[in-house]
Amino acid sequence: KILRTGDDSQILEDIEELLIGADVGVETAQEIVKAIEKHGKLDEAGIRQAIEDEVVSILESTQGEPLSLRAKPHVIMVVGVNGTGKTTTIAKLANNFVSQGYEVLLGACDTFRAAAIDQLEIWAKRVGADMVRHKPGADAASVAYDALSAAVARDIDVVILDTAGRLQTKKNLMEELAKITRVSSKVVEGAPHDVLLVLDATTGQNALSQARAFSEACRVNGIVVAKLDGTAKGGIVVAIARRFKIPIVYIGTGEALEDLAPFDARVFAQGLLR
Amino acid sequence: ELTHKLEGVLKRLRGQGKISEQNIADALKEVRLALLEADVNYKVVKQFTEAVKTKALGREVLTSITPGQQFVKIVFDELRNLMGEGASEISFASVPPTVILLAGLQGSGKTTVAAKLARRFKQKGKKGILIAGDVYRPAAIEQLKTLAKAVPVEIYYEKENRGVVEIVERGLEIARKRVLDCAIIDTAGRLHIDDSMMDEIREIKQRVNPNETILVADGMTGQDAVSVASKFSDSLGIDGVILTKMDGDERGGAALSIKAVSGAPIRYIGVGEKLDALEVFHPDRMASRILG
Ligand SMILES: Nc1nc2c(ncn2[C@@H]2O[C@H](COP(=O)(O)OP(=O)(O)OP(=O)(O)O)[C@@H](O)[C@H]2O)c(=O)[nH]1
Ligand SMILES: Nc1nc2c(ncn2[C@@H]2O[C@H](COP(=O)(O)OP(=O)(O)OP(=O)(O)O)[C@@H](O)[C@H]2O)c(=O)[nH]1
Ligand SMILES: [Mg+2]
Ligand SMILES: [Mg+2]
Repeated sequence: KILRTGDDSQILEDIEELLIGADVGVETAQEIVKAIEKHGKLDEAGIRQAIEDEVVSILESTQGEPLSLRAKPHVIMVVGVNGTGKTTTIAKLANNFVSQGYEVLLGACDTFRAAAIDQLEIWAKRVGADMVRHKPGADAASVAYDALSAAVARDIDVVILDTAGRLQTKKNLMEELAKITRVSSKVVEGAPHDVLLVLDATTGQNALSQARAFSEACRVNGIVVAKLDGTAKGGIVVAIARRFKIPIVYIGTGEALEDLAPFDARVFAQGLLR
Repeated sequence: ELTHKLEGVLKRLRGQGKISEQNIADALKEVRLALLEADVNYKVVKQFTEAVKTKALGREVLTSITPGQQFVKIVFDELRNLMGEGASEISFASVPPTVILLAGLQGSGKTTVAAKLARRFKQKGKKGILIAGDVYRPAAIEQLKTLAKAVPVEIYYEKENRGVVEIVERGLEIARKRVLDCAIIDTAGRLHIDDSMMDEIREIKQRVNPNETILVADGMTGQDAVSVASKFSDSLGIDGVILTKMDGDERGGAALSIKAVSGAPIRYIGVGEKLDALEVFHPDRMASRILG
């Protein structure tokens, strides 16, 4: 995208619009532009670089290092609103661990959505992971309980719990997530060791509300941005990083098992400004 | 919320005599902010505020005794203009079956919408069939079968075939033979920038000639709504839109963006995961929701 040439303020205004168009949000976009004003006079290339650096610094300011195996079994719980890519992301993560030689077990805790268990089962078979399931309609926390118990008994390295999509405004469903984490910690100390929130890159400002509510319900310590292979830039994660300091760990770049990449702040920031 | 903010901005200036263009500019800033926070695309916001500005600079607001109220009325009227007149449900063809083709991005809610539409039409006494046009996603057919059973409504699928166009044609053949009222085609989620997948759905449309091609879009879509809607509109052609997952706290500005770039009416909104959670879209209710 070529910015209009002109004086500084026009360039900054154009960049602010570019950031807004990338779903960074008005408030965060204005904060970013304000932050680089202290650099003094810069040409357009200098301005762009300063903006990119500012975005990188916001993204790198988030703490933590999820996804190293810190326990046995190491338990990862995947959460998020409906249709963001949780189940597919789990398949990709499982595939990574299996190809590194780990024993992986998937917990089919989405006992609600039509064919959710069948979907996960197909992925488990393709990837070479174990799976624990109950009947559709069963209590999600009891599936988690059985999955973790089975993992302990079978000497599993990694357990990944798939959960049903849920809108963050549904109090009872958010409480269910809290219950799953409570039950998990009873079977394996410290479980779930990682709680990953999967966001859809096409989501706008609502992702802030999602980050807040899911964090409150179950200590989210990592974000996955899925569907970045589309045209959406996923800029909302900059606003999330600024406000909630949750690290972004992976990005989803397609529907196949290999379409998962570790998050790179610099590459992401450059993508925002393109 | 916005109405209060606008009335505040313009009320504060009442003691100063006539409302100036600068005052209008300040009020427009509030409108812009509200729309952007609601996820309306920034280009659509620009067009919208320009249109409001032109009207607001007219004599009505500048010399009104209650300029705040006048301004708010202009904003709402302009929004209602953009969003469309009244409710606009899918209308049935005079010669059955009415063929409805669903399209959209991954995870937007198409499969769920397919079953919701089938249920809605069934309640109106229509005989329908669901056609499982997603042959890629693991357990997609199983998902549609489960939902079809829950309505209950007929479903046509082929487990082993990967030729989507043939599957859809065979499903429609059944719908025609049995003189069913409607056939609803579920398709795989696809990116608007995936040429081969866009070719696929274009081919389905050409062969099958649906009465209604519907873009199923996620209600919490942000700025990207413009790229998606314009590409589907230009490449495929859309007759209507269904906005899903509107039962959360998203403001739903994507509705405005999609309507602005595609011109297609929003027919329904999804307001939950259950099959009865489909409502007719009301433009004025949406306008209030977006403006906050
Ligand atoms: N293009 C693209 N599609 C993706 C990506 N991740 C997931 N998908 C697709 O998005 C759709 C939804 O994925 P799921 O894994 O079922 O999403 P989910 O969050 O588990 O959905 P629910 O369980 O219904 O809430 C599927 O069609 C996936 O193939 C991605 O990174 N890129
Ligand atoms: N809360 C809520 N959830 C919805 C609504 N519509 C669909 N969903 C959920 O959104 C998720 C995705 O729905 P699907 O019907 O599988 O979406 P899809 O477009 O067919 O997905 P792909 O086939 O992978 O592209 C599921 O968890 C649905 O239950 C809605 O209106 N409200
Ligand atoms: Mg899932
Ligand atoms: Mg589907």
